[in-house]
Amino acid sequence: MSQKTIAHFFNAR
Amino acid sequence: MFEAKLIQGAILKKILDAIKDLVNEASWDCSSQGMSLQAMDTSHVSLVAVQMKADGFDKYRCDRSVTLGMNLSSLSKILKCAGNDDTITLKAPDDGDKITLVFEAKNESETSEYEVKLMNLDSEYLGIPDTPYSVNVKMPSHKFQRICRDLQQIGDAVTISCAKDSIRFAAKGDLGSGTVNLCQTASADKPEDSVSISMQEPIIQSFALKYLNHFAKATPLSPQVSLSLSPDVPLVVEYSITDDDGSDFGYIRYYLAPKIDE
Repeated sequence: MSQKTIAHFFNAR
Repeated sequence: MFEAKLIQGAILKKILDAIKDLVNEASWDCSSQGMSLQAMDTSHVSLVAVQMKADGFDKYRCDRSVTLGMNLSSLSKILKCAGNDDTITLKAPDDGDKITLVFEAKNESETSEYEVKLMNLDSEYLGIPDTPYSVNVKMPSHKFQRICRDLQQIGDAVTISCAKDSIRFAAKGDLGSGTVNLCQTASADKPEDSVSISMQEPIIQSFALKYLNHFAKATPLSPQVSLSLSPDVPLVVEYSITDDDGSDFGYIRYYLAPKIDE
């Protein structure tokens, strides 16, 4: 299993 | 001028204890609404968001919005100098390069004053979508802390699954495996001891325990913790912040990116 970063899910605003 | 006074200074001490090991540096955004902070951990796997509402403070003045960037371990060290019963006042002039903290002991004539240097930080803000979750679980915060601590002895990751009216935490590793199953409780006399599960669809998702154990450092802030999960989106772990009277003061929310099969 791979660990995603949080920015993979939430876009920079 | 920014000035915020908190008679229950222990709340601020607990908030710093809950974030200082996860995030090194962060900016507090202070506005007439209150103080808030959003920061990623150094490996960018998790995000913490803190909100303290202006009306939760005993005195709050913010003439214009200010951003107070600081080293959180420095702030935490200074807050360790405040007693648990102390009143804490934060003060920052509009264009200063430091924040002043004043600690006043109850019923004593002693006050102490500390200054912390401010920093200019390039903070990256992430937009968090406001979406409904497949599963919402509320459970005693000490129980969540215990489960995360116990399962980290078994493995690095926990698989959280939810079906019908129970939630299951499972870990496996070289020495074997462990699972903890929690069922929804009937409405208890003590609401802080209850487990409530609201499920739109069954879910199974894995997360790194290292981060969950960091999040559990917020346990002293709230008797209950709320977990929100949906397939392939970050887990939300929320502790509401209330004062001794039970008034809503704000929250700490942690977001943790899932581990995904590829």
